[in-house]
This record gives sequence, C-alpha cells and structure tokens, in this order.
Amino acid sequence: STVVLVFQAPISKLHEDESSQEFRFCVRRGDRIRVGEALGRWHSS
Amino acid sequence: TSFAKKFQTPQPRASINGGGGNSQGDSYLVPGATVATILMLGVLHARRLYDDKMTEEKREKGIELEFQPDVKATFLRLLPLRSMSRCWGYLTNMEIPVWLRPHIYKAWARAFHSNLEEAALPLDEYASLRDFFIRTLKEGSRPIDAGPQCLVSPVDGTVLRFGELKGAGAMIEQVKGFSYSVFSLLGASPFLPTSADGDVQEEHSESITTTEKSNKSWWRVSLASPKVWDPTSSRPKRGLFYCVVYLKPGDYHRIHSPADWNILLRRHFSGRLYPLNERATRTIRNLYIENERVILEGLWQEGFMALAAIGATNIGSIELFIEPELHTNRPRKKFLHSEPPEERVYGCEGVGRMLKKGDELGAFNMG
Repeated sequence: STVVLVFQAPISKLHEDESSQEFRFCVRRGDRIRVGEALGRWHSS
Repeated sequence: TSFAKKFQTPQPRASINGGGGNSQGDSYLVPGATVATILMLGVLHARRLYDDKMTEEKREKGIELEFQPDVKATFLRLLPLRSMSRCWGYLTNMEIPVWLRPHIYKAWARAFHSNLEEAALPLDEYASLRDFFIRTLKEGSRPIDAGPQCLVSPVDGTVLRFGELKGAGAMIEQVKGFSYSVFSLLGASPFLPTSADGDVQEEHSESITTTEKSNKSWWRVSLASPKVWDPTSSRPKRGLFYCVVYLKPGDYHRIHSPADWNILLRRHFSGRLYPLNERATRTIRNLYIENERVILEGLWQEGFMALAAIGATNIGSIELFIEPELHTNRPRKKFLHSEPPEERVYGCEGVGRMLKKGDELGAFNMG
C-alpha cells in the first residue's frame, strides 16, 4: 500500500527557485519514516 | 524424479488382488513433489533476495531505476487480482487457535521485520492475522512532532518521492521515465489549486467556485482589480507539494492526520489492485491512478491538503475511522475499470471532519 500526500505550503514571496522555498522537506528518498515524524518544516519571515 | 522413474520403467498396474508392484514408486511421488515445490520456492526466494540486493546497491550508488514495462506486468492485467485479494482477506480473517497465534505472528514479524514489542496487546489476543496486521501500538510508540510549522508523516513507510508540483498540468513522477498527473490521482477537485505560479492563497479564504473562476479570463481580472495594498499579500506565497510513502507488509498500517486538518470530502475510486512494490512501480504504467484508492481532501492552515490511500493486492481495502460505513474492495458490478469515483461531502457549508495532528483516521486492511 502507498500513501500520496498533496498539500499547499509556503514558498518565498520574492523568488520561486528551489533554493528560496520556505517549506523544506526534511527527508530524503529511500528514508524510513514513522507516523508523527516531521516530513517538512517552514519558517515564517 | 518420481515421474521420470515411472515413465522410464513402466510396470504393470497393481491390481486389487495381486498387487503392490508399483507401491514403492507411488510412495516416492508425494515426497518428490514436496521437495520439488520447496526447491522451487527456495529458488524464487533466493532470486528475489538477489534482485532486492542489486536494487539496493544501485540505489546506494545513486543509479536511479528507470521505467521498464515487462511481460509479467502484462500478465498481471489478466489475473483477477481483486477476487484474489478478497480471497486473501477471507483467509486472513479466519480465527487462529490461541496456542498457534504467537507462532504465526512471530513468523510474520521475522519475515517482514515488524517490531512486536510495539504491539498494544499480547500476541494471543489477536484472533486473526488480519486483526494482527492492523494492530494498534503501545501508548507513546509514535510521538507526534508538536512543532507548529511542521507537517508530519501520516504513515510508517519508505519515502519514495517528494517535491513541488509546478505548472497547470502538475505531474508526479512514478519512477524515472514515467509520470502521472495529480489531477488523475485525486480526481476533479474544487479545492485543488490550479494556478500555475502557486499563488493560490485566495482559494482558502474566498468562496469563488471553480466555474466562476474559469469564466474570468486573466485580463478581465487584471483590468477589474487595480493594484491596491492588501494585507494578505504580505503573506508568503504557497506552492503545491507532494510526498509518496510506501508501506511494506511489516509496517504499521494505520493512517494518521499529518496536520490539524478539516477534511471536506472523500472520493473513492474503485480500480484495479496491482501490487505496489518497487518492481511494480518500475513496470506497470499508471500504477497509482489505476489502483483502488480513497482520496481525502480538505483544508489546513496553509491551504489545500489531500491524502490518497492506495490499495494493493494483499492490502486491498481501506477503512476510514471517520466514515466506518465506507467499504472498499467490493465485487464489481461492471466489468469496465473506468467507473467514475464515488464522492461524499462531509457536512455542508465547508464544515467537515476536524482532525488534530496525529489523530488516527484510517487503516489499510488485508484483502
């Protein structure tokens, strides 16, 4: 079984390139993850 | 071997009165077949372990496996996978004798690397393999990250893909060389942001329907809405992101809310039930949009959120604790696989099912 999560999250107001996103995933491909562990975080400016 | 011996040295059939001439040959037949079956299973298992090892090595070296359809995938289309899945569900739902339960569950845990110490109940209290499979965990086994600006994983599993969806025809990569559309996965959604630049924060707060929006072309909106200071414009823009998590058979199979979330509707696609393992993702086209799945859509503090729970052959049905009456993986009434999804709106006027971050919302069931 598989779960696909699709969601909106904040990105930088000034730039939209990868490096300036405010929301960042804190996992990598192939990582094992458990319920309740952070998938990603963002910081309000 | 028994068959070979039998054909090489034909002997007269043993009669009721006389016989016993071929009884020795017959007595080899069953052990021979058993040994052959065990050998075959051993070879298949060894081959699978070898394939898995090779795949893992390639992944560690950074070599990404590409989409490569094969004959086995075509053969799977011909199998009645839904019926097989329900049959598997029936078998695993049978009550197991109490004395046998710990042995079976320990064997399962060894085979699929489950952690039995986390199980909430003693092993002999799970009446069937199905009950054991969707077991709850001991209190505190899954601490929820309480950070206010953090999204947590809804399931235990392996992260396959993640990223940002850009452009009107947003595509999610199934595997290198093959992608599928997010709209095909989720279905026609009134909440799904359609803006190409990701600036869709008005979707959350305003009640403009999709139809109304599509009637306004960009220049009409631009002329009719002069640029004035808007307090909401100081808020950061929002992008659309996705994350794909695969659950192995030994994983904890309950689904939790990834954030404080108001679920507004549920959509059920009754599709096929292909396996969802790594090999299947590489060989079967549109795997995630052909399989049976339940979509939950709603709003969270940052806008749109949808969760697609996709079933597989062995774990074919999806149970929602927020809607216990929903039954998936039912016998089909129609032969066609392209039935429209069945949809249910939770509540009305935007009032849906409120869930807190970490709340249980559903589970994957066997069969």
